[in-house]
Amino acid sequence: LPSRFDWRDKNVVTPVRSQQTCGGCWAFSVVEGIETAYAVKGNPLVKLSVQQVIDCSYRNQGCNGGSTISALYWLNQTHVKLVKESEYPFKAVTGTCHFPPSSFGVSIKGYVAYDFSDREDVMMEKLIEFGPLAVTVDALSWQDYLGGIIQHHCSSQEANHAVLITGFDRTGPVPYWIVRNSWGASWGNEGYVYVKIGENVCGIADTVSAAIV
Amino acid sequence: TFQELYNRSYEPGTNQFSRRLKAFQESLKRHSHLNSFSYDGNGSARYGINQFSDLSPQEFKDKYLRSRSELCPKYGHLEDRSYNVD
Repeated sequence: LPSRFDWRDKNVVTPVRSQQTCGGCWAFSVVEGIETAYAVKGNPLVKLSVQQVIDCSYRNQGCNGGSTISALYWLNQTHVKLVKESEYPFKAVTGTCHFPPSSFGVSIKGYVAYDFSDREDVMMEKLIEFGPLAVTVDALSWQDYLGGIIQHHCSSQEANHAVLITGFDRTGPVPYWIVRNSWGASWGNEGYVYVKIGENVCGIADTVSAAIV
Repeated sequence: TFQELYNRSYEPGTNQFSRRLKAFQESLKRHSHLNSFSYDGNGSARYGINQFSDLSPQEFKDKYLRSRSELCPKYGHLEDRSYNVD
């Protein structure tokens, strides 16, 4: 494993988004992971529609909440093609599911979902193998986060927020995950948060998933 | 300064202003507590005023923390054999 790895360095990560007051973090993390997985395959980096997943993923509750695993299950079962964000833009409220006429769309071939608690070493390998990892975390204390590496003030097994791990850094005294959030680029480290590796901090390794494109 | 920085317009004297001021003051207390765990030199997280500082923790949770978790199988060495792929 390299000491540092970040999918952003490969130019396969779209800019940080803002979910505004929509509780659709679960859809953001899944769609953003698919964007990168698609680009890693040699395709252009394209912003895909989060709103499509919010509106159409029937096992979830749109802006009122949902789960990354349910969204991936739905994408895998239905083979729905995610259209470009420009064709199905984000509205920050749950809307009616519709299918814009589009020749372009990205569907997934499958997904993986595991509990990597106490196996964060393997989780690093999987990040490189599969692409960014959608994870759920206890993010209550993230309300006040400004920057630096989160090492305290959150629990495992109490997940309430979904985010996307794009990389890790083990070059300093405290190794950390590089985590993309969906609260805009002005939050945290230009929209990203760092979480200590190795102690399942905030439950970051409890529910880990990735789409296969 | 907070209102200006984060584009809020709470009219002094209104209920909303009082509620937001109280939430903001509670946030400042919380930041002190959270930062007391930070140590110099190891990159510990810093906590302080940001766009969420006028929300109570419950309001923040209700608005932004709407993901539910699902139990996943523990990763084992044999797990790689069973990718969920057609």
